Amino acid sequence: QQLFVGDQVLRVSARNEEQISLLGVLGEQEELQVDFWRHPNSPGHPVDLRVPFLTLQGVKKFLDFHNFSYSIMIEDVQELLDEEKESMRRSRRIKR
Amino acid sequence: SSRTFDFASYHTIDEIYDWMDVLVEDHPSLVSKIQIGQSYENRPLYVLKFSTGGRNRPAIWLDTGIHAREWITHATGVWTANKIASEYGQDPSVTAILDSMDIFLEIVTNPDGFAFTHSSNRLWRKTRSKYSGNLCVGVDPNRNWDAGFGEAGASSSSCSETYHGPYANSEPEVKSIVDFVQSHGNIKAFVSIHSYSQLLLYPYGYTYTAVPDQQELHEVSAKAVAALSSLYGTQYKYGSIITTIYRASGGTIDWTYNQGIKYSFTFELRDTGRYGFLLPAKQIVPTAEETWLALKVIMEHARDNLY
Repeated sequence: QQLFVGDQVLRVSARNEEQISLLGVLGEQEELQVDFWRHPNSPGHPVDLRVPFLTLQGVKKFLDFHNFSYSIMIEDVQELLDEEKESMRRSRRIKR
Repeated sequence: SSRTFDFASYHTIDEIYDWMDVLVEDHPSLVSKIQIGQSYENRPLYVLKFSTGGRNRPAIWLDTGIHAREWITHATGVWTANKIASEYGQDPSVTAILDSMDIFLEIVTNPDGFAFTHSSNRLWRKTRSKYSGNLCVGVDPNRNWDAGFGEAGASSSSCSETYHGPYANSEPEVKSIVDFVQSHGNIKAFVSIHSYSQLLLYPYGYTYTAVPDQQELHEVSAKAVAALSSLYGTQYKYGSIITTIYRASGGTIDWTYNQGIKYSFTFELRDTGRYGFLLPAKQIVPTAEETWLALKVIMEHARDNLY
């Protein structure tokens, strides 16, 4: 089972078309394994990226270098997945 | 039973399929289950049919879960199925819709992907098909329709989340719906439900050309979104796919619109920007409740404006 320990979801804001294109470039770098949850659309629209723990530093460096403003939307994806799993387990137990 | 089912929890495909049988048992004169095909991994593709009789009535199609990781949509589909069944004979609007039209609802539109999200990778989006020569598994079933297929707004790389597949309708999950829609021939509204980002969209996604019915679709969207927001204040945007979200080719409702289904819409349900595809289960019922209000507006409009 694939785990997502330490993976984060970053909410990035692109200020202009140039930054939108840069996010496209980021997505094309397969080694970074960025998973776009919300794709780049137009300036001002939020873009959400799930970034694996192993490439997090590289992606953040890229965003900083190109002066993107971003925030961490999900600090640790696996923590939420564990909560989800526990919630489903609890629901099944109650049902029985 | 359908009464003890926990609608406020996420469920596996087996639980959902079992529950569908219970819903049919509980409402035998209204609900039936039909199989429209099989997935790549040979799972049945089930559609719930809500009908009060008559042959080949005008119909409304709803689907959820074509993107596997969008769990809130399957959960909304389950809640909605129960709502349709329980409101017939109670709610005048639902009763009037079902007295003149049929409703088809496919809850698990991408069963292989959905099963995979439960067993192996919670964040899987695509189908699970394999093609020789492809490095990666799966096709984005919302880029696999024969509407601008393979143009900008889809990827030719099998490893991409938006891989369009080797040819239009290559995915049995897509082809089964195509065959069903074409053989039915009288579907008047088609709503495909996704998550997240809180949008109600109409065609097109593959071209900036406005659809001939743009004004009407825009007005219906405004009304539907107003109804949705009235419950919990959830903010939605609406418009054509390409102007509101991004260019996307080979998309579901572009194809349905081109087939003559005027009332073709796609939803992007909640999130508010905190959880993405991992929306907590306690938000299932509120999400489904607000979505239902918008769906009713679209269904009522289709009922009152048959063409």
